[in-house]
Amino acid sequence: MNIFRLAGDMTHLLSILVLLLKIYATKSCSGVSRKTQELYAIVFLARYLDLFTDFISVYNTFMKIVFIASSLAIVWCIRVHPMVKRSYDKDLDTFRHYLLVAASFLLALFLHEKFTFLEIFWAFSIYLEAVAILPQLVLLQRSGNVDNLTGQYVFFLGAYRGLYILNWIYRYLTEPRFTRWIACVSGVVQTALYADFFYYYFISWKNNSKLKLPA
Amino acid sequence: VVERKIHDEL
Repeated sequence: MNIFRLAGDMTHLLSILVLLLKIYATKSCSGVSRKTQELYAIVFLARYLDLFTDFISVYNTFMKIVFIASSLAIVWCIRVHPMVKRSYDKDLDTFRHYLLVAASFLLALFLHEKFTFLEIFWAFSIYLEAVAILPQLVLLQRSGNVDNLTGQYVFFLGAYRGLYILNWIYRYLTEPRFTRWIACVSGVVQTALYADFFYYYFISWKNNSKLKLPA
Repeated sequence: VVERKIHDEL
């Protein structure tokens, strides 16, 4: 475990905490894409099927449980909690996310490290995570105005991806035979999706103004 | 020696 990986995991955790805080404090999920949250829940459930078969460390096991539980809790809030549910605007959240699920699974059937149940679901989760932010980015772009906590949520998620790339560069330089094409290529694609958002995030930060995305 | 690949990242 290097400092970039740890910082990446922590910003990932922070992004989820920011989202939970926003939903809890405002009893509202306005500006939050339920579809992106459901995709993340699927991502974690599919990737951590190895929770009971491969033990890496107490840290890994603990974080896996936290990610699964928090992603399910967020989906539960948006779908079931009476007050939060009312604030969900399904007319803004129209991305056809099932296409992402189908395409990711199809890709995983062809591109995987080994043709086993766990490995195919692992590859599927990597591909799906790479594109899971799309419904959220489209929703933000359609609504134009982004409230502070939602903006910070997406910012921390993007930071997590950027730090994972630094982690891979570090591991590539320090570990013999560090090659993970599936994770690294998908990770770079995923990070690139945030480029546009980051551009406007930094402009609003520099000008000390509210984050606005162009239509 | 073929090493079993373990996904050690989250």
